[in-house]
Amino acid sequence: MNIFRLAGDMTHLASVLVLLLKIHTIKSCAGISLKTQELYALVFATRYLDLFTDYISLYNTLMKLIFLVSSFSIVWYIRHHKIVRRSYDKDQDTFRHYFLVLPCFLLALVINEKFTVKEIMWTFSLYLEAVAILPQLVLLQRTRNIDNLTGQYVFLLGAYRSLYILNWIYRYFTEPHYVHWITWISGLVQTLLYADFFYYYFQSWKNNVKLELPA
Amino acid sequence: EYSNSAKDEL
Repeated sequence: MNIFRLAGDMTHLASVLVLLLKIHTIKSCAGISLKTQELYALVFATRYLDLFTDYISLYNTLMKLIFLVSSFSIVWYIRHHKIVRRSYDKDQDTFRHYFLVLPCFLLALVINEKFTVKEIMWTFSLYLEAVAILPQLVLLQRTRNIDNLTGQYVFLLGAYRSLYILNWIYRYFTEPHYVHWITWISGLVQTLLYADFFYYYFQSWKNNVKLELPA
Repeated sequence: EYSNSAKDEL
């Protein structure tokens, strides 16, 4: 465990807690894409299949449980909570996220480290995580205005992946044989997807204006 | 073997 990875995991944890806090306290999910949340729940479900078979550390198991519980409860809140669901704007959140799931699964069948069910599901979860933010970014473009909790949520998600890239660089130089192109490339693609959002986020923060994304 | 080292990440 290195500082970049720990900071990345804490930032990732903060992003889901910010989101849960927002939904739980103001009982609203305005501006949040349910599709992205469903994709993240699927990412964790397919990545943590080894939760009960391979024990790595208490930290690892604990964090996996937190991510699984939080992502599924966010989906539950938006879909079933009697007050929250009313603030879900399904007419705007129209990204056909099933078009993301299939290509990621097919790609995982073709490009993977081992052709086993667990490995293919794990690789699928990496590819899916790289594109899972797209429905959310599309929704933000559409609704144009971003309330600061949603902006912070997306910012923290991007920061977590950027920190993981530093973690991979660190591990590449400190651990022999630590080479994982699939993890690195999908992580890089994911971070690049945030790049333009980061740009506008910092612009609004620097000029102290409300965050506006160009149409 | 080494490939598992990517699995110790979240």
